[in-house]
Amino acid sequence: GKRQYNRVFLLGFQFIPACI
Amino acid sequence: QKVISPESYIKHPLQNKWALWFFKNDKSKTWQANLRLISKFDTVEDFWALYNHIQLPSDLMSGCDYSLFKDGIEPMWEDGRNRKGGRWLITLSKQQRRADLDRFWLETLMCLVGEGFDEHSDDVCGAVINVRAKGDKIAVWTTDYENKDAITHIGQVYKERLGVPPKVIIGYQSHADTATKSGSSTKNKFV
Repeated sequence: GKRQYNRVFLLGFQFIPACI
Repeated sequence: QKVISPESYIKHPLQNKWALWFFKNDKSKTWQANLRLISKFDTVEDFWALYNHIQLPSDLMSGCDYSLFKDGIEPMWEDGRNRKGGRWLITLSKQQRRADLDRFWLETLMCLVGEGFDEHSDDVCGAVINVRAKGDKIAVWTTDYENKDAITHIGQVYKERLGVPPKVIIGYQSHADTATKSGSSTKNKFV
């Protein structure tokens, strides 16, 4: 299926530093 | 020994890879020369890394645009995926720059990268924000102005996500009509 992300899920990652 | 769950180090992949473009109005150059690709991303984490790093639309100089398009689609009418397409257009009053512009744009970005239009997300090509003294505009571009089902679904979801009141009418216009319009307004194919 499609990788659908709602706004609450997306906003939860705004200020989490990503491991690169 | 500790086993670290992949959830803690694998970034969250998006359905599509996206490209963010920036347009700065320099009248000494051609339209295309003023358009620059900023960056591409295909994970939730990289989307925020880019978003958090760049200026908000309300801080841009008048005449500037941001465009977010699926990788491989250029943010212009001439691209093969846009040629038969059109846009849901949100026009903002001058007062809305302070109240709504940045919020609307972020919501638009999240609709795109999160595939918020369900199965009709495949019809989406991208979105554009025009920062203009006479009134800002935000639009979601879709690939085919004849795909009524996709266009109406996208329009309904988009209006709801932005929190635009039901009594406010938004219009969908084909790029062909926008390109050949004679007056200041383009006729709506859907509302």
